[in-house]
Parts: sequence; C-alpha cells; structure tokens
Amino acid sequence: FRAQAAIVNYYHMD
Amino acid sequence: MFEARLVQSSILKKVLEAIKDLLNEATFDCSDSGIQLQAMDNSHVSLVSMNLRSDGFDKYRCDRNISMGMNLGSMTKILKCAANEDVVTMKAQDNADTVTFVFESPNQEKVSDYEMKLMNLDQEHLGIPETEYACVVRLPAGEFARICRDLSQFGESVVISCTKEGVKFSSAGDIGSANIKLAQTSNVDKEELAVTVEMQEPVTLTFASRYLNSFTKATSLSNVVQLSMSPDVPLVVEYRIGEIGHIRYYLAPKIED
Repeated sequence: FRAQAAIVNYYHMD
Repeated sequence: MFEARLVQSSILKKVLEAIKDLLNEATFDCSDSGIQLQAMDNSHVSLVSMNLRSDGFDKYRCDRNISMGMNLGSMTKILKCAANEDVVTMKAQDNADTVTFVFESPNQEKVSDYEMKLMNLDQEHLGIPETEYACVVRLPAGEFARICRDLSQFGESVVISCTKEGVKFSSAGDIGSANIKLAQTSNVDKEELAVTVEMQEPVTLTFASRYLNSFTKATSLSNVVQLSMSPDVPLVVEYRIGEIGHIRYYLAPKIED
C-alpha cells in the first residue's frame, strides 16, 4: 500500500 | 493603478481552464515584473505555480504591488463573456476591492466591462528551492494527456519510470494492468513531436492519476510538456504559456506506508 504524501512535507512556508 | 492588456484573451481563458480543476480560488500577485500565482489544492497534495511576465503583455502597468484574491468560478463566468479574438484588459485601482475586465472586439465596435469583487484569501506561499532533477522528460502535451486519460481507467495510481532509453507509464487495478513505453525520439524534425530524456540517474515514482489528469487541463497552452523527477521529491509538470510565461504543477508522490 502506498500513502499519498502532502506537498507541505517537501516545501515549507516562505 | 494596475492595468494589463492582452491581445489574445484566449490565453487567459486557457490559463483559467488549467487551474480551475484544482483550485476554487487563488490570489493573483501583481508586481512590476508580472503576474504570479501560487496555490495548493484543497487537499494539499499538489501545488500550482503560474507566472506571466509583464513584457509578454501588450500593455502592462503596476504602480504598486497588488494581490488580488479571485473566485475562479466567478472569473470563469466573466471570461466566458469574452470572444476568443477579443482583446482583454484587467484593471484595478491601488487597494481596490474589485477588479475590472474589459473586452474589446478586434474592430473596437463592441466594448464590454465586467467588475468582479475581490476576496481576502489566506496567503500560504511555499518556498520551492532551485532543484537539479535526476530525470527531465519532454514529450508532446497531447500525448501526455492521452496517456493519463488511458491509464486512469486502470487504477488510482500511475507509476512513472524513467531510464536513458525512455519513459514508461504503468497502472494496475481490478480490471488488469497497462504499460505505455515511450522511447526517446531518434530523429527530430519537429521539436514539439519529440520525446527527449535528460537523465542523471534512473527514477521510478508513483503518483495519483487524478491529479495528473487535472494537470492536463493545461494541454491547450502548449505543444510540449516537461516532466521533472528526482527520487523522493514531488514531480514537476511544466507547460509554457506562449512567450509570456509558464504554469508548473508540483505533485507529491505516493510513498510506501
């Protein structure tokens, strides 16, 4: 099973 | 005062088409250098980043930076009122709570203006570092749309594998499985028909087909799409917007649970 990652796991708030 | 005039209103229509599947509303950040938009979809899985350079407009003026929060459903209704060959001008006063769209027919015999209320949206800007990707694939945008559509019949996920030979898209589900392999084009007469791969190391990543399909709503903007991938980071799907800018979609991969 593969879980969907969130984009905020990779890029952070400016 | 902000004013941006575009002879081809169809570009703005296509841009809207390309983002409204993922976003209900978005902030258009206008500055001297142009118009930028960055927003995550509701589920925070993907990110849309669009840039329209000021020098790509037929007339552009932005005295003070202005952020215009727009309901994209309302904007769609308004842009439907423009004919494809109309000239469009977006206008707003400094600190305004409305934006005005002016549509002029090519012979100037019909001029319409539509004022739209702006929204105050929470600004959540993500910093995206400059990245060297392990694989960069260019392929015809129509081909990519076709592949995403075809594979989404099989499963919720699409596996993209890139090697120096080419790129493979795969999906599997209840009815069976599907694989589509594209080899690098050996002889390229027309760049927009070519498949090219620039590879530092092979990459295999899994993505949700629903989002890939949403990205292909940008297909009418460009003949070519560029896919950039590295292990364990989001995929970047980029379409150029004529000579004026680009739209990039960032999609977080599916990961081993």
